[in-house]
Amino acid sequence: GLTAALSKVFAGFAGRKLTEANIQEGLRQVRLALLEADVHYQVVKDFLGKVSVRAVGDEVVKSVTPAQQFVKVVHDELVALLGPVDHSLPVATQTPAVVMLVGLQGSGKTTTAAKLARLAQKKGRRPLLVAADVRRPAAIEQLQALGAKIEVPVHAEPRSQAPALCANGVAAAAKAGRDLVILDTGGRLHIDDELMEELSEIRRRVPPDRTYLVTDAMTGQDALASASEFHRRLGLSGAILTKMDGDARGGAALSIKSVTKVPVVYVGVSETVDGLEEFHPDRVATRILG
Amino acid sequence: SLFARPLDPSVLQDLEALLLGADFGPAVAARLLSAIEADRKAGLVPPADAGAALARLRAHVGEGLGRGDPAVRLAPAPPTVVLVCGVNGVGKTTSIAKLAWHLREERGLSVLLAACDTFRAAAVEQLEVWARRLRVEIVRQPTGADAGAVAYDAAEAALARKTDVLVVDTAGRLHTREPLMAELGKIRRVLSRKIPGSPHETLLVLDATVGQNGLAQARVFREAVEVTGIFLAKLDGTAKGGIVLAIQDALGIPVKFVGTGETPEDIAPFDRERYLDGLFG
Ligand SMILES: Nc1nc2c(ncn2[C@@H]2O[C@H](COP(=O)(O)OP(=O)(O)OP(=O)(O)O)[C@@H](O)[C@H]2O)c(=O)[nH]1
Ligand SMILES: Nc1nc2c(ncn2[C@@H]2O[C@H](COP(=O)(O)OP(=O)(O)OP(=O)(O)O)[C@@H](O)[C@H]2O)c(=O)[nH]1
Ligand SMILES: [Mg+2]
Ligand SMILES: [Mg+2]
Repeated sequence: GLTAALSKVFAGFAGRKLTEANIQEGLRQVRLALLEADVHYQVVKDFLGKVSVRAVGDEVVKSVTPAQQFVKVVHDELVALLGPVDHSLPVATQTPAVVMLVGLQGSGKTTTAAKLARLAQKKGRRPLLVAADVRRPAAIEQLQALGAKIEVPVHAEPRSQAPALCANGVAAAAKAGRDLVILDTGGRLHIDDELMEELSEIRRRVPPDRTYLVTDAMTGQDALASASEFHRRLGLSGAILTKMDGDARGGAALSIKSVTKVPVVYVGVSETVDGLEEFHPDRVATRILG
Repeated sequence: SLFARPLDPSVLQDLEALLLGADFGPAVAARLLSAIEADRKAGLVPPADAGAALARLRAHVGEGLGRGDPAVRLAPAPPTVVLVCGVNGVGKTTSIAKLAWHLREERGLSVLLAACDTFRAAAVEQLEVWARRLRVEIVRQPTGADAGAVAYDAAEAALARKTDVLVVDTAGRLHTREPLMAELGKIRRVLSRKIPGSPHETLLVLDATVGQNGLAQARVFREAVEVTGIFLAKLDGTAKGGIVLAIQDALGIPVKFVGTGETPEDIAPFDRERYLDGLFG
């Protein structure tokens, strides 16, 4: 991994301080690691600039090797960039709190909606799920099956438009004494103007307390463009990185944080309803560095 | 001489940005840029001519992708069996609807679908909707049934009905889950025992937004089942799926189809020039 590569780079290190000159090859190794980890190339460039500023002038501490010291600077900088993270669920006031899940096709929204409902339920909340994907074949059935499994009610209206049914869902939740509504929207491309407008319309009808971008951990460079556009149109509260139980490095997390300034809040770690964990910057930093 | 100067750094940077941004990956990008540098030394690219460098880059990428046969190869006698696999959410089920449409409408072949995702909530229902809309037959059992048993039933039905093509949907599975990869291998064995020589095509569906992990996916799926081609889905987005070049290089697996939308007609046999236009156009 990166530490091994950097040990080679700094093997002949004779100096006492890290200088601009002697960290150049180290920066190249970091660049390679981050690109292989799917961090967007522009984000990598900015990140290396920050690392360079942090590392240069550092005295090499006696108890560590120059490589270890350099890795620590990189790791700490990555952690600082990925966090801080607020994992709290939004509180209800007079009306139920609303969480809206959005993202590209197949990223894991429907499964994550059920996971969030389960998480909320375990914390003593009374969630309700809204099947707001009115297009995908059997999308409603999928959410209903998941809702039934965790005994969380699902609001569905097979023949309604998404904004109206979301509004009805929140009204139904309020009436039934539910205190958290989770809107599962259909997948869409950030360049599909009509579908992006549908999300804006849902937002107008039902102002969400949280809007989470659900992103597949294996997403490459496209994470920057898509996160940027979803954020521009909707204003994101955070992101949820799914399928982290695979071996994708998850560099998309850094791209998303960098371009939207909002953090990854949760990670999906299995296909089952209990597979949602809080995002911890230090763990993902280690994984991104490889 | 005019070509003695090295390539303009800004030209190199722009080429690299294009390659990295398209998910070719740093190793492939470096190799392609060295090829351009060699072209410059050979006098094929003037140092500051971005257009000439881009044309050479397109040529190198095109060479790398190869000329392969993008169609579904039919078995000597029906049924031809197409096994579809891939990680979660990439577009397998939707791509199967597209394949059904393409095989029937564009090649005049009869199609039978096998709903072998017996795990995920409403997966069988999802494929059933497509079967109904496309008016193709489907072999299915309720969610929770054994996927291998459904595969067996479907193979038996395809033989009995002398269907031209049997297309088998499977559950999304992460390539890091050994028991799930073993199950996929089992589905393949069930098919090949019932219909000798099958599956005749095994398509790995990749999401065009996939980054470097796409290579690991291709490698592991190829280990478990003989992947004969890639179905590159979601190419209607902004992602280019550039990892397919590394996959062709390392594993010799060609792209056979692309998915360009969410309806059955949003399928096209892989057209190298069109793909290159999308990158360099
Ligand atoms: N292994 C694993 N699989 C996941 C995870 N999250 C979701 N999945 C799987 O990913 C696939 C897609 O999940 P969905 O919830 O249907 O995705 P979606 O975003 O709702 O899809 P669309 O509504 O079509 O955009 C399914 O097979 C899920 O079981 C995860 O954290 N780990
Ligand atoms: N824009 C676009 N969306 C696509 C394309 N192919 C599939 N999708 C969408 O991607 C999402 C996931 O598609 P599925 O066919 O359910 O994917 P899958 O691989 O079968 O998913 P699992 O069975 O859960 O692993 C759906 O919303 C599809 O409509 C494509 O080519 N373009
Ligand atoms: Mg969904
Ligand atoms: Mg499927």
